[in-house]
Amino acid sequence: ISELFERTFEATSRNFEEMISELFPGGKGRLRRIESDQSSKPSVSEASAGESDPEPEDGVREDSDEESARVDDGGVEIEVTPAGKSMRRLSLLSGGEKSMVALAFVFAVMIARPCPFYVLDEVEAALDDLNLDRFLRVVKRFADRSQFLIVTHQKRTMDAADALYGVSMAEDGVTKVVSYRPSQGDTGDRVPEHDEA
Amino acid sequence: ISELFERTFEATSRNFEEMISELFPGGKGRLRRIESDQSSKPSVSEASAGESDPEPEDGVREDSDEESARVDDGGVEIEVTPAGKSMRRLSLLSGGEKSMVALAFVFAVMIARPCPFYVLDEVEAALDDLNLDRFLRVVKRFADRSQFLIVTHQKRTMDAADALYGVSMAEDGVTKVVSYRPSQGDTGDRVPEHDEA
Amino acid sequence: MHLREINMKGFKSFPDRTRLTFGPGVSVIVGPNGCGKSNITDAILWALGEQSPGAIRGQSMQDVIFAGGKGQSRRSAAEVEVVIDNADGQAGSEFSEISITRHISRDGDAGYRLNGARCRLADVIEALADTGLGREMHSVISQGRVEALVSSKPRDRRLLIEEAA
Amino acid sequence: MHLREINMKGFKSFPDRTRLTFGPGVSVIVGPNGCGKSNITDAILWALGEQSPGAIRGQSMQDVIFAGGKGQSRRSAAEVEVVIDNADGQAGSEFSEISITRHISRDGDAGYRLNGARCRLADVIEALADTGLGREMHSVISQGRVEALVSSKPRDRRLLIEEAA
Ligand SMILES: Nc1ncnc2c1ncn2[C@@H]1O[C@H](COP(=O)(O)OP(=O)(O)OP(=O)(O)O)[C@@H](O)[C@H]1O
Ligand SMILES: Nc1ncnc2c1ncn2[C@@H]1O[C@H](COP(=O)(O)OP(=O)(O)OP(=O)(O)O)[C@@H](O)[C@H]1O
Ligand SMILES: [Mg+2]
Ligand SMILES: [Mg+2]
Repeated sequence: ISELFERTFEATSRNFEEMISELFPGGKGRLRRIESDQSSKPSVSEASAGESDPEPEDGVREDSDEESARVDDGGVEIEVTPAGKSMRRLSLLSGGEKSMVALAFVFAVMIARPCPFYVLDEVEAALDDLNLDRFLRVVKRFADRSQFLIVTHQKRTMDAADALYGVSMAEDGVTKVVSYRPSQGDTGDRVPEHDEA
Repeated sequence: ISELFERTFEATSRNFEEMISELFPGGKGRLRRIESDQSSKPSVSEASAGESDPEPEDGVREDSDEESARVDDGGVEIEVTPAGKSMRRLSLLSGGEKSMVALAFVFAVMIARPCPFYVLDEVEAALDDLNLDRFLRVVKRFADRSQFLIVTHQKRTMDAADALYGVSMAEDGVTKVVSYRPSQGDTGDRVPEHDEA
Repeated sequence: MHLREINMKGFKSFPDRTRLTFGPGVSVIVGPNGCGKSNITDAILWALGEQSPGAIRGQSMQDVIFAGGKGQSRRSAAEVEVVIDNADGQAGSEFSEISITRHISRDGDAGYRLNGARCRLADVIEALADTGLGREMHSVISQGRVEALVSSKPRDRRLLIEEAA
Repeated sequence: MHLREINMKGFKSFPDRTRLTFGPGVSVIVGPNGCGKSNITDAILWALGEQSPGAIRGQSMQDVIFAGGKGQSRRSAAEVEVVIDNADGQAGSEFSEISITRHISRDGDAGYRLNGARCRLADVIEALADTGLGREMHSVISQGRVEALVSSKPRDRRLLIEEAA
């Protein structure tokens, strides 16, 4: 089992580094495996002081069996350093930065093993326009591998849709799906019916 | 002590009902005091089934001293029924509805006893345009009693500002306040200096 | 493979049978606050086996049953069917579609159906494993939960990667 | 009464002395993700006596000290001063302004100053009580915390009302 996990972890970790350099231009990110006795604590990427590149926290790597067994069922730590900043605790990142790191992680796992569909409910609510465009660019790139259902109030996200579903609720507390607008290039054979069968 | 609390609770409760009818047109809301043994559980406004008006949950009110003592140091329950819906658990409300209920509560307390200033950090991120306008209308109305500092990404909130502060961060991870734009009516004597003294 | 259809009846703010059909690509759902968008997200999570009422914003699973509205009486049961298109045969099964239905009623009756036949949760999970959705359902991010991925425990993140393995 | 000035030095992403001045009315703060807007909210909360590192997104109070950036060395201390304009004499004190300063350094030295004179947290809280800000600081709603008011325990809501009493 750990052979398969090892390979998937390596792939996800490489994908994560790529995703972070795309979503945080000039920034760096990586996934790190930690020992099982550390992994039940909330994420505490140690503050690495000073302006230099964060010291890799490997320290002295003992390759003993015991060490690798503990790492085998340990957790995964996320480390991200936006451009120009020194790496610090994930908790100190801003609201928008945290959303982007989370999305980078989801996309990293997705590239390693895509799911048939993703449902993203207002995941971009904290993003500014620049980060929203970066996020939408990634979604559009992967839309041929996986389906995306996105709930949003953001106009830019609506513009990125292949199909747009308008939902409303009358005075009676009942939800109705009121409209469906395929994007201009639609062949038409995908027109869903929304019947209150 | 409970005399003062009693009066403030009554005032806040009336304010809350008014705020809810303004922020949820056609909806109803109230604050209810509950006994101390119930108030440590997270809010669980009981689902009241059916389409009729929610049954006031007073049941049989014993006016014994013991009862009133328990209510005296008990908590405060929030009940809200948006227009056309039957009252249910607060947890079932939508993201935007929860934000509006929370803001109604803050404004209700504010009317009873205004603070010198309020800092609202992206509190309107979940709101649609209609609710955002309702929120901004209330803020503008109270802006002569209390000062508001609002952090936002929403354009409509920026338009409502008396003064706008632009913040940015260069490659060095240092925040700079780059611009200040008093609203058109400004007499000019409020121009703040942002010096890196 | 993609999510082709969601059929809801008696679930949250959908008292009458409502069918939503989706194509591949990017489908975007919009509407005012409180109109029922996130209830659709909850319907998918619930149909695919979600066990925690808190994950679909209730205190108990019965909270998913339509509780009434102006001129609308409450319903006695809720049912959601999710149809996954498998025309490309990616999922292990030979069916051209995988249909998963979950129902619950106020009298406590509750259960699942896989392609029409009654089954257990374990069968649903197995069918999902073949599609790559897995148990952790990390492909559904509910409203307000995106940052939780960053503040979650390292062990939880490992589970997501393990599932993809 | 209003918040007239915030002076920061060494606090989070403000390594050098930075002064922000505000008038009454509605002041709106805008800027890209991660540029330091919520750090201003944290500066106000911290200066006025916040005791929990989690409320200002740190693991320990030392996390508020500027930790360095490209070409910027880390600082050894952080200090924030909040100046509340009391020209209308609303707050009990006879001063025309109330200045509250908090500082912390890496060697563990930490403390408060009220109108320039060293004081304890209890003195700060008393000065705030006169202004109506109170201990619960419900007038500062940090990013992502607005919905928490609705899901908070009934006892916590009572505290907010009690404070206004
Ligand atoms: N069991 C139920 N019966 C009837 N209505 C319900 C039930 N559960 C939830 N609702 C209703 O659904 C509404 C919430 O819908 P939902 O969360 O999907 O809104 P939304 O479109 O996502 O809004 P937002 O944009 O604010 O996130 C609530 O107002 C609630 O009244
Ligand atoms: N002690 C510290 N030293 C240096 N920089 C810090 C420190 N603490 C936090 N920061 C930096 O501050 C940034 C976060 O700023 P902040 O949360 O204010 O952003 P924001 O403008 O609110 O963004 P958003 O719009 O995404 O909410 C982080 O990127 C972090 O690097
Ligand atoms: Mg929603
Ligand atoms: Mg912020």
